[in-house]
Amino acid sequence: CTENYAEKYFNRPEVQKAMHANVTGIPYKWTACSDVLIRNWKDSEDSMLPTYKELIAAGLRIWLFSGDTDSIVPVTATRFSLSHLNLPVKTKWYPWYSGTQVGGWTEVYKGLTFATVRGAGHEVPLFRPKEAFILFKSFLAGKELPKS
Amino acid sequence: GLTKQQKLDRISALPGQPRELTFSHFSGYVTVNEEHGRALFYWLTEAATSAQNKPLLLWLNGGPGCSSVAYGASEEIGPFRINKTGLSLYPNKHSWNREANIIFLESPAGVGFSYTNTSSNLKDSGDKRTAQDALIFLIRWMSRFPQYKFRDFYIAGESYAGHYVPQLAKRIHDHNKASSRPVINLKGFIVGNAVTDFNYDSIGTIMFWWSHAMISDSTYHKIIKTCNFSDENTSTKCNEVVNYASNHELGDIDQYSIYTRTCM
Repeated sequence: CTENYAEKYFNRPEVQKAMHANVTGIPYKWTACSDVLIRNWKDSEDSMLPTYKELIAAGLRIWLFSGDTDSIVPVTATRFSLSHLNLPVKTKWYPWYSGTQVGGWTEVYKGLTFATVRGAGHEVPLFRPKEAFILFKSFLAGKELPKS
Repeated sequence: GLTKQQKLDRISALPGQPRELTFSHFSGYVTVNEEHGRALFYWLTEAATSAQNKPLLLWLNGGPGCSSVAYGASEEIGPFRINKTGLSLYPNKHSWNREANIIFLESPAGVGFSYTNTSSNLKDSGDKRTAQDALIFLIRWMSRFPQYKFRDFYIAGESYAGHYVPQLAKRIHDHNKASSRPVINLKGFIVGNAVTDFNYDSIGTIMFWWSHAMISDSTYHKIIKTCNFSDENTSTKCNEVVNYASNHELGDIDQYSIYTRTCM
């Protein structure tokens, strides 16, 4: 329900003033998602895999993660898509740890790291904030996720 | 040492915020298209310690049409969470601004506080223009905050940002090729539960529903037999059987987190 709290907060005039927002008087309420944009979206690439190939070749650090209780873009969707990149494995599949708990599983490919986050839904840092933070720190440091 | 524009953008205090903040934050608009009057709204939360030595991260959410500050900033990685009355904020102890300076971007124009003076822009948005506007935003934003030029820069996001993030990364990469010393020092990106490939994502989703016992064997086999997700348009029969699964078998659950109660 946290989205509803945001709808209340960001529509308060004093919040908008403090954030220097809505200075032109937008003719609609602040809302988390724009239904008009969703309904009228014009171009959407069928597949991002060719872009991934190009960016991997450019040497960017690329990580994908997946909360494993999401059924909108679930872990099997991401794994199935990623498998079609045919990337060689650098570090074999292993469970990564958050303290004494399994945070999820991960595999490091050449050019891309994939990790799951156990018990997290679509918004991973909402459901598993500590584990998401570990993931982020490892990503920034360019290190593999902790094995213990 | 703030410039005049930075002072104008600086947030002195947010209504209901926790008393003491150890970081600075800024928000405001950057025009990305003068002709149509498109301007994007950003919210920068600087790192809690040693901001000048920490990298810069841009966060985008999904949708399309939902990359607003409701999600990444207020529910997930931002320094504040909003309480249920919508009147006060409380700190997020796992905020990502412990490790990086973070910009949340409401994108494209028409989302959140971001706006356009050309109403038809709300009906002709798409991936390409979103990426182009985001690139222009970044270039202009870095002119406003030159201390972030050449800083290690990363992009993050979730869901439909599986399109936005790599598309923006590619735009930056192409833009940087033309420069001997690129201002946007893009190092990489990280995306969660990302929309990646319509065909494979769709098959993987049906597999998840079945393997997590959310749909029956019979419905699973019907979907696999009926649907060809590699087709540009899904067939009526396919839609019918997927709708049956959604309406009669998945039940009244939160599909974004299958073991969580739905919001009443």
